Amino acid sequence: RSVQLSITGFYRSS
Amino acid sequence: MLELRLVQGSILKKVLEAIKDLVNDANFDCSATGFSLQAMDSSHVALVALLLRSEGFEHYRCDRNLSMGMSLTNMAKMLKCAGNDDIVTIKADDGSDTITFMFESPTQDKIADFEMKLMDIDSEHLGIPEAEYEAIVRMPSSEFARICKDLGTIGDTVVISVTKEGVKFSTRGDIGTANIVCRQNTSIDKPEEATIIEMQEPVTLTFALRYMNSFAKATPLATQVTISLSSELPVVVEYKIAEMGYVRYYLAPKIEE
Repeated sequence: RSVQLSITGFYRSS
Repeated sequence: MLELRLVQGSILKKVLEAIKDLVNDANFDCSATGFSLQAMDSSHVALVALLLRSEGFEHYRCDRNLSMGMSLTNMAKMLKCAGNDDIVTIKADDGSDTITFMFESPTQDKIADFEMKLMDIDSEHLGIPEAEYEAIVRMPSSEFARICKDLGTIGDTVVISVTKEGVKFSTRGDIGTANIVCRQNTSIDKPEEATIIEMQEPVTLTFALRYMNSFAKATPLATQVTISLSSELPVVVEYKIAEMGYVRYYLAPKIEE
């Protein structure tokens, strides 16, 4: 089963 | 006061078509550098970053940094009313809650202005650090669009795999499987048809095709697309806008649990 990662898990709020 | 005049108004029309399906509402930022936008899709899986540099405009006046919230659906509706050869001017007064798009026909015999309401949008701005990518593929944008469209009829996800043999796009669905391999092809007489692969490390990543097909809406903006991949990072799909800037899409991968 594949899970979709979130973009916010990679880049921080600036 | 903001006044931006773009002789090739069709660029703005194409930009809206390229982003409006991914993002509904977004803040456009205007500064001395240019006209830009960064926004995530509603599920926070993909991010789009647009830059139209000030030097690319025939006239660029932006007295102070402005952030203007716009409905991209409504903006696209207004820009659809501009002719492909029209000159587009974007105007806004300080403190105004509207923005005006002015369209001039090339012969100046028709001038239209459309005023659109701005909106307050709470959006999260992400810092995207510069990264070294393990593999960078540059290929014709129409070829990439075709591959995503074709694979999307068979499966929901695409596995992109870069090796020294080339770049492989694979999918799997109820009806079967598909694999498309594009090999390096440095067409010297037709650079727009070249496929160039710069690989430091072989890399394999899985992505949702729905998003890739949405990114491919930017195809009319550039003859080539650049796909940057690293095993620990979102993919970057970039369409350069000649002389002006870019539309970049970032997409988080899918992982096996």
